[in-house]
Amino acid sequence: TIGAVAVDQSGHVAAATSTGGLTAKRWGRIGDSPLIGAGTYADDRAAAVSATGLGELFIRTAAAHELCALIRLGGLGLQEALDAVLGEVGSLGGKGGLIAVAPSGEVAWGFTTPDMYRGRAGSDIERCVAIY
Amino acid sequence: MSWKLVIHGGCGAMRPGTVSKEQDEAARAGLNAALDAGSSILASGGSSLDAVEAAARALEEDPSFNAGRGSVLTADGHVELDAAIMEGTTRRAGAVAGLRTTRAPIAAARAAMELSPHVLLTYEGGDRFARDQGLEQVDNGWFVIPERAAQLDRVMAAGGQFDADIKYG
Repeated sequence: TIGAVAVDQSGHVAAATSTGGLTAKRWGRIGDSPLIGAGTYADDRAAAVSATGLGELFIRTAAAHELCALIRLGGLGLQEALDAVLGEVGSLGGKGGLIAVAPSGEVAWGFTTPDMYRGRAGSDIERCVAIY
Repeated sequence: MSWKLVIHGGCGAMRPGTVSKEQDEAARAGLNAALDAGSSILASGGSSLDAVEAAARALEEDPSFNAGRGSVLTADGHVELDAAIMEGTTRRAGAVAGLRTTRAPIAAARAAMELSPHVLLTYEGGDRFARDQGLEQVDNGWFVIPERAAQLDRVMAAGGQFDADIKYG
């Protein structure tokens, strides 16, 4: 699974996620990536979010929308909301990662696996590419 | 106003010691290429929607990642592609699932958002819609790389269980 979130110079956010799914999947199984609100969500009132990991648990927690709701309705900060959602996914037995960006320009990521391919760039932040 | 771009290339499959130096370098190069693709749009005042599509397209084309070319295989050995895109201003969204011949799944998702009245389009109908919008169609085998075929063989030899541990991305 791959994903991208961005905030542009007008303060608008967007999210994109794309995947081949899980190895050896059967029965037309679809994970969270194409489900708006689960693996992908964007709302200028909160954040843009993209997920990766065990899709079934990101669906059940409505992870991407939940992260935005925790900000919009719960008043949480971006990283705080991201960590809370990953904690909820974990409490149901799932693992994976999230990336997020806010209209304010704040960025966040987190993962509960040993690794996540990730990168970030910006007009006023150092570029970073990492795996572990 | 500043701009920001954050990307991921998946998780769970790259335990230390399971990724060769070449794979590590190839993946980092792919992540940097995706950052370049999206950053050039944002730095020149372009939209976050164009930027995330460009970054995702770069990663879909890169066989290091489980999306587009280099995707994992289903139990019967073909590739099925899912993608979604969403913009935060009006909360328009587009998604595709189960595509087999559309080279750029994220572009198909955007076409669903901008050129159809729907959000999610799936399987043969989704590919047919993408083709009708002029998006490139390829043979399903174009998405398959030997490493993914070998991973499928290992999973099937072990009983074909659901890869809940996301060992293979």
